[in-house]
Amino acid sequence: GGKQSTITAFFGQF
Amino acid sequence: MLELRLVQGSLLKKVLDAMRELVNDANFDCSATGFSLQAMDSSHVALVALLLRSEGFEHYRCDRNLSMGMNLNNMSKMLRCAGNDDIITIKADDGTDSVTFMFESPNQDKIADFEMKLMDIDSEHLGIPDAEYQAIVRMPSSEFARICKDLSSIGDTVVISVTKEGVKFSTAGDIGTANIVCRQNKTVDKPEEATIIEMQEPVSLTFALRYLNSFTKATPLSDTVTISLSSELPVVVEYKIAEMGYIRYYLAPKIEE
Repeated sequence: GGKQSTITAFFGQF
Repeated sequence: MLELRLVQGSLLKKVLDAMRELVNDANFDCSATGFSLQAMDSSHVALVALLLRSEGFEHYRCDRNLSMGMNLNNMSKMLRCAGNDDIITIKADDGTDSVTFMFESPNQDKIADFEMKLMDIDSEHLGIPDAEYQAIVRMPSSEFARICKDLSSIGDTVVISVTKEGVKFSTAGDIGTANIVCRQNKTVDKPEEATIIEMQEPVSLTFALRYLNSFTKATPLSDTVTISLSSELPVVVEYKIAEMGYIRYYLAPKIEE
């Protein structure tokens, strides 16, 4: 099913 | 000083039920705009964003921006003590380490207050960029919940594909495979029963069903759900909260190794 990515890989820290 | 009075108190109970499987502790942010929250699950795979706009409250007083760290299970334990028809008021004073939930029965014959300790929570606040999505699917929330539940009995992941034919949910597991296709259907008696697909270009993404099933805990908040998909972006699963705002879930896709 592929490798699980994370939200932080897409959205930058404020 | 903070004082938020919500006539439809049961809504707050539903909001908590929609988040506590995913998030243990979170900061609730209070500002002139409204009562909001942004939190990730412990593995940083999913993010939940809640907004209850100030206009949706019968009374909304927030003298200055305030961030209140709460354990969602403890908050839920307290809110469960409110009757479904109760009016709920959230109160906090500046500089205190507690929040008070006041429950009033509709005919004012019972008034309860529950004080809960606040926590210090280190949370990352992420900037969510505005994105153009390749496909946006709106469908009945109960239908989406049913699909996620059914597919999770077959497999662990779902491939969501949008083409001009419709939206396809596919899974595979040890016992076999399953495909569910929902076609656009605008010719229904009630608008909330429609399935509407806005597609700029075809898109196909893979997600862990466990998280999508957690998102469907928000089903009691809205008759419809909106699923926004773009390749290389987390999916957005949005439940609008009538007259108040929304709860949005972002889920990072599974990527081919």
